[in-house]
Amino acid sequence: AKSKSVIPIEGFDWGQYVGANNLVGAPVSCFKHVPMGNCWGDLEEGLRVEVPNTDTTLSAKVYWVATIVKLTGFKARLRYEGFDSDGNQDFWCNLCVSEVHPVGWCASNGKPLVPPKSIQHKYSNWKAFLVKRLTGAKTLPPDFASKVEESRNYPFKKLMRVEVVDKAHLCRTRVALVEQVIGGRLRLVYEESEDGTDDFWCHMLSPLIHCIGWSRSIGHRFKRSDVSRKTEGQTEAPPQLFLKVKDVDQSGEWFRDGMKLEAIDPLNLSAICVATVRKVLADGYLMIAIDGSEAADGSDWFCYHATSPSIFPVGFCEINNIELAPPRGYTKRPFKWFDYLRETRSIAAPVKLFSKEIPNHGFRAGMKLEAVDLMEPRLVCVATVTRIIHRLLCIHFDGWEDEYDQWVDCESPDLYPVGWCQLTGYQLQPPAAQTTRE
Amino acid sequence: AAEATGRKWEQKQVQIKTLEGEFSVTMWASDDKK
Repeated sequence: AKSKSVIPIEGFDWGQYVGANNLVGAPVSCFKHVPMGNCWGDLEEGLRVEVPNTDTTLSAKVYWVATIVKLTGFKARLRYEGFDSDGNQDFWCNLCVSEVHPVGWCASNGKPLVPPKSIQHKYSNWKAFLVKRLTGAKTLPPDFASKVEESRNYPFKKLMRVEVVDKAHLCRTRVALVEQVIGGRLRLVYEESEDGTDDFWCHMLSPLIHCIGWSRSIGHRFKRSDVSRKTEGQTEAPPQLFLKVKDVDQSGEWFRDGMKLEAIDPLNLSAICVATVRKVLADGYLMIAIDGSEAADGSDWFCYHATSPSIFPVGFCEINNIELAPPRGYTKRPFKWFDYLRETRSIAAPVKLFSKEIPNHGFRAGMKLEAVDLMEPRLVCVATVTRIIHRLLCIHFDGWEDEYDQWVDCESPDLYPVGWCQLTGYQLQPPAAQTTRE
Repeated sequence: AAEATGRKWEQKQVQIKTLEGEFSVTMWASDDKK
């Protein structure tokens, strides 16, 4: 699997990047797992806000009204009222980070609105101007700041114990301790890591983490720790903090060992591969192997839930015009499922067992976002949605070759709106320049 | 989208404070109806 190197962020500015190329950011409402993701729908271009006026000679801090002229994720391009169609003094700010208030906030807090110096003489009656510009316009909800604050609370805390996929052996889980929580992303340090560097990054809603005891309860392989004494302060993360999976009925027709399907390769997320159900676990979980690249001991099997958006029925790629990666070593081209099933004496997993739910996600091809490089999950990178197949998004990392692209579900907690890194204090990986890639 | 998130736009009297004095305007703001 290919992974990227870290690029220093100096010099990258989302506003400039979006403005210079007239790009569109995916709206915050596309990301239900981010702060304000569930109550962003109200915010739109044309909205008026009160912001500090930086174009003044007054010594006291004063404010002025501005209009959102462009909205890109959390970031807004603002224009002070009075500049009309002149965009030369426009500025970008993060609506959840910068000092941006609903109209009326200044009066409530005893702060005066003062027009910018460069347009002070443009109008003789600023009151009449403001009445005309603001009457009937929209402003931020009055509880915007408190909602932002509220939505930035994360239930996971340092020293909580979880079960997480073993990044060196995908077929099993290990106990890990929460070491850091940034914007809902967890840095987990595997128990038994001597120096604390054997870590794994994932979002708290990732399907790769579970409560202590999960592996045992469903029959998943688990690496027992030899840690005899727990450090003080450690607690088990409560089960209710983890992603819930849908209940499934395994009593009727269900997945069986040996059934074939198509699956995103967890070690090469740009590929959807020919795969096999290797073991049926409890609670709807399945151990899946990629045909042709399977270790003899099953150490590279990986666990997907039956309702996972990363597994597909046989024929999904063909129907949707996606390249299906045939099994390594299988030379017959073009790959034909009919022949392959006959030759391997296997059957396709019934179509009705797969999830067909397609959320009204709102993503469009070309939209910009911040996305985790799942091959190096501590990196959050500048990225673009390049293709959409139902609920499946092809994520391209700006500046990198297409071979680094990743197929990601539209509800993945590893996708974030423009400005998320700035909001949470996570380091953003800017687009790669040719020299960096080399 | 506002409907879906439980918010509804409402007309509100909003107070404006300038160096010359205070006045109010009618604007649209959304309230949390959850």
